[in-house]
Formats: sequence, C-alpha cells, structure tokens
Amino acid sequence: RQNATHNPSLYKKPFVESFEETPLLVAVLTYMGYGILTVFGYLRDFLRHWNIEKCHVARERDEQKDFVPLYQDFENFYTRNLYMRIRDNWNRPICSVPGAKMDLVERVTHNYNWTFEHTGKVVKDVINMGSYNYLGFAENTGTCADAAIETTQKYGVGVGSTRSEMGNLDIHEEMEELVARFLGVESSMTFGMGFATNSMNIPALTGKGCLILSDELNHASLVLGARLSGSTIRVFKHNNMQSLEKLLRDAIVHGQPRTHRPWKKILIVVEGIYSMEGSIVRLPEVIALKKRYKAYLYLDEAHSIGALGPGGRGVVDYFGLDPKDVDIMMGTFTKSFGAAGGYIGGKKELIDYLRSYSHSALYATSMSPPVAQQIITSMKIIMGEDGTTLGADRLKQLSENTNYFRRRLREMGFIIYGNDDSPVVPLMLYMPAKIGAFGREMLKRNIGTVVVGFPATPIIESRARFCVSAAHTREMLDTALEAISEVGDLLQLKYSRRE
Amino acid sequence: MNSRGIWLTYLLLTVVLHIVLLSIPFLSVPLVWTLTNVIHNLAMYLFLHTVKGTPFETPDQGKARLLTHWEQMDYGVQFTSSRKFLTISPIVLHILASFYTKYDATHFFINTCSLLTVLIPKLPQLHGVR
Amino acid sequence: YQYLLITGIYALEPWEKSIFNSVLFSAVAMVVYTSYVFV
Repeated sequence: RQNATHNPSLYKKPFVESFEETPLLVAVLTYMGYGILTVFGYLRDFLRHWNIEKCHVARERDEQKDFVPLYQDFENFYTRNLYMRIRDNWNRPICSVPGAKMDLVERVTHNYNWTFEHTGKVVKDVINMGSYNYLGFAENTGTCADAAIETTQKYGVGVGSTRSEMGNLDIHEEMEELVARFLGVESSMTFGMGFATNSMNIPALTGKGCLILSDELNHASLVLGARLSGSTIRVFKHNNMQSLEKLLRDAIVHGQPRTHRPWKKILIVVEGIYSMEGSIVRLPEVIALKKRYKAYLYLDEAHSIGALGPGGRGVVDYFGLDPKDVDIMMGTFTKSFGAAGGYIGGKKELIDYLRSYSHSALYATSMSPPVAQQIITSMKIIMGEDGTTLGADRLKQLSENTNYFRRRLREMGFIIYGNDDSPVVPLMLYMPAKIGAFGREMLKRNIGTVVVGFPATPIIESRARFCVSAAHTREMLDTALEAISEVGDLLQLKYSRRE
Repeated sequence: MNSRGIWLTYLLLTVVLHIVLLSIPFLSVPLVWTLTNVIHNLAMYLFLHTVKGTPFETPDQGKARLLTHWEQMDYGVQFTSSRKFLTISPIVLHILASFYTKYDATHFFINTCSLLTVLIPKLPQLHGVR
Repeated sequence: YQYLLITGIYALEPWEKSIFNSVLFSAVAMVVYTSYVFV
C-alpha cells in the first residue's frame, strides 16, 4: 500500500514499483544468524585480547596505549568479525575494462581473507552484472576511445589548476554547453568528481536558517553536503510523498525552531534512481509539491542520467516533464558515459553564482581533458549528433534488457525490489551467510555480481544488486539468469509469495 | 529495534533460553525461572545499557560513539513502541518468575534486583546520564 | 548446506563450526532427553 501511486493523474505512464515484505520466518532466521555471528565475534575478540589468537588488525603498539586511541575498537567490530569472513566477494581486482564482460585477477587466501595472494592466473570473460555501465560506454575501442586518445595527445592528462584560475580550458566550456543542451537547461557547470559535486555545492546553496528535506535513502555525498552546509535537515520516508508533504506543511506552519521565523529557503533533495533500492523518484508528485509549497528542488541524477527516458535525458525525460521545473539538476558521468565527474545544471544566474562560490570551482583541479572528451563524445552519440543511431539503439537495448531481466527474475520466484524500468535490480538474499555464498557461487559460474549487506542496507534486507547494461546481449542475460536460477535453488533464495 | 520480526526473534530467544535451562536435569523449576530472568536481564543490560557506540562506522561523525544502544534507539525519542515493548517484557518475565517460584523470598529478592538493573536505565530521566 | 547458510556458520572457520555444532547438539540432546523423561 505504501508503494501505491496516490496521484495517477500526474503520471503519463503506469508507475510500477514494489518492495515485497520480508517473510517473517526469514527475518527471524536472519536475526538469529547475525546473533550467532556476533557471539562468535565476541569470542574472537576475547581470544585476540588475551593474545591467544594472532591479531591481524591494525592497532596501537603498547607504547602508544596512553595516547588517544587511533582506532575505534568497537566501530570495527563488524568489519573484523563479519565482513572479513566474506570479503573475498568485494574489491575484486579486474584487468580489463568493466564492460559487459571482464577479466578478473585470480587471488587466494590462506588465512580466511586476512590477506590475499595473486595466483598469476586471470579468470577470463566473466559476465559483469555489477558495474555501472548502463549504456555500455565502458570500452577501450570505438569513437569515444579514439577521441579520448587524440585529446590526450593534444592536452595531456592533467590540468594543474582550478577552473577559476588557469585550469579553465576550451574543452571544459564546450562540454558545459553540450551538457546544458543535453539537459535542456540554460547553463551547466561540470566538476571532476561526482561525490564532490554534491558535497561541495550544497554548502554553496544553503546555509543557516535554511531547511533541507532529504529522502532517508539519499547517497552519502548528499548527506555530507547537507551537513556541511549547516542547514537544518529533516528526513522523509523513502519516496513517500505523504511524509514529504507533512514535513513541508510543518516547516511552513511552524517555521524555524524556537524563533518560528519562516525558513529562508526550503530545499527538497531527492535522487532520480536509488541505486540500492532500484526505485525511481516520484518526480511528478515532488514537482507538484514544490510548486505548491514554494520550495526548491535538488535532483541528483547520478544513476538516471543517460539510463532513463526515451532520449536518455534522465528521470525528467522519463516522466516527460519540463527541466525548468527542477531548480538544480545534478548528475554524474560515471555510470552512463564511461567517464567520471559530475555536473550541475539550471538557470544561468545559479550557475554563475556557483562558479564564484562553489568549493570545487575554487579549490579542485579541473576535469582531465581526455575524460571531458569521453563525456563529449558519448553524450553526442546519445543525442544522435554523431550521425549514427548508436545512442538510440543503446537506449532501446537498455530498456529492453531491463524489462526482460526483471521479468525473468520475478518469474523465477525471487524477491526483486524497485521500479520495473530501473536498470538497477536488487535481488533479496536476507541471511548474512547467503551474501557470501551467493557471490562465490556466481563467480564459480563466471558471473561477477555485487552483494550488499548490513550496515549498508537494513539488517534484514541484504541483497545482490545487478546493474543491467545495454552492452549485455540476450545470450549473456540468459546465461546470467540461468546461473542465478541455479544458485537460487541451491541457496533457497526464491522467497517470493507472489502468485 | 523497529524492523520486522525483531520482537518475535527476541521472544523466541527468551523462550529457547528457558527451554534449554529447563532441560538441565539437576535444576529445579523455580531455579530455572530465576536463572532465565537473571540471564535475560544480564544480556539486556549488556547489549542495551553497557555497550556504547555502533559495531560499524556511521556517517554521523562519531556522535553515536558515546551513546548506549538504548539511547540511540529511535534517535533518542522517548516512549516509542520499541521502548515500551522492551520495558514491559522484563516486567512480564519478573511476574512469571515470581509466580513459578511461589513467591519465595530469596528468589523474589534476586529477581527484583535483577529487574531493577534493567528498568532504572530505561527511565527517560536517565537518558544520557552517566 | 542449508543448515550452514541459515545458521550463518557458513562464514565461520572450521573450529568455530565445531564449537557451535557441539553446543547446539548438546542443548538439543538435553531438551530431547528431558522432554522424554517429562512426557
């Protein structure tokens, strides 16, 4: 019910989003599993404390005991006693581009993942279901790569200064004009790092006496930016418009705490696609609320830009809305353009203001020219300005792959979270041991997957997160689906109680 | 402490504890109930009122590091449903233990002291008090 | 395999698994014995 759409008239197409509830028995067994692992964690800490067991973790020497502790002992309890045991599933070294297929460096451990050794062998052609490569631009051949190589020879790789000083190159300005045109806004500004685009610009937009209404599952960069700004932050339930409206009403009716003065600014901060939930923001309703209560809207399209919408222009394009209704359009070039960095788009006066007040513009070195070129080339391909239909084909391919992949997983009986059109596909695992087992079993079948557990997700919502790409062929998806079904039977993961 | 199924898990764990204790041949029923009550309150005191901080890193710049689990629950808001539940459960256990020990004075004294060790830290007036 | 996954001891080292299994086994044995005697 919580996910039902309350204002269908605002949507031009059906908005189908689902978060099937955790089966109660599975929830109880999950807690029990975490409880058992925690008890053994305490046992291991006890053995380490009395030097019965060798301690591999970094900690102070005896001479340093009287100083302020360098390592927060308890805060690393989970890392030491849970994550360590299954961490061979994470940070796997690859030795190719993170494309539809990739090559993994094989490694072994002789002390239960405390240290690894490379065997010198390479696991070839692993199907990559984990990387953010929605449009398949993570490739070292083709137009993008050639253009980037040419730019490298022309500009070099590094820019030794900031945008406000010597680091403002013509390629940056060309890129910003293209991004503004791509987004359909007046002006845009780009930054060399996606995370910094949020964390360094929100403090330039709001400050004391302002209110930030933030979705509870917003990315850490948004959280950090909001905190750095010094504004008052209030959190609403994930993608829940009733909760957002209630906060808006309270903010306007009661004003600031104690003084009850009206808020200088109210900024609603949401993301286009939530990369851990696979959900898409209810943008038509958010825009309707911001217009009604005269708030500003900051939309982080890190995952949705390039991956959603008939023209690949993100969630605004997906819902067929006017980009001018979104006050601050933010996004990154990491996930769909095979590049790095981020952008902010909006009114010209806003961008001009950010050029003089943003931390990144004043202190960070500018984006590397080959990366800028990669963005320009891939964006032109998406817009069809390269004279081919490659961009449109990839967008269509991504949309088909997404719907096919989600539908098949649901038919197999897995619990899949999120929106039917989201290329991020979370498959629920729940128990802590199944996180490690799933990643290992899938790698045995030559599929690279990303698994996520507590505390990055709620304790009873551990999951595997697949990222579909336009570069995946139907054969690759079928191979992956077959492997997932096999592992799903082996680990008993088909929990869904849907008809 | 609000997520789905955690209260049921807590009750199941308490019942399992009691059954395991009940299965120890040389323990009498009153003793088992007192042991259940004392072990339950000891574990609750340890996990909710002694251990401070979080077993993983949080993005709140270390704010939670000095707070116990009980103080971190529901962001410090008092009288939430979880808090009520975790306050009532030891009381119910104490009533059961008193009944099954036939209100024997010694058991009653031990059970009551044990109950107070988990009730007093839960008082809103003692939030954050050291 | 399901037992290892559901109890979570899949992630433990062999000697920890043995500790867990012996504790669990003795507890279950005691419960069964006492239930038998009781019944």
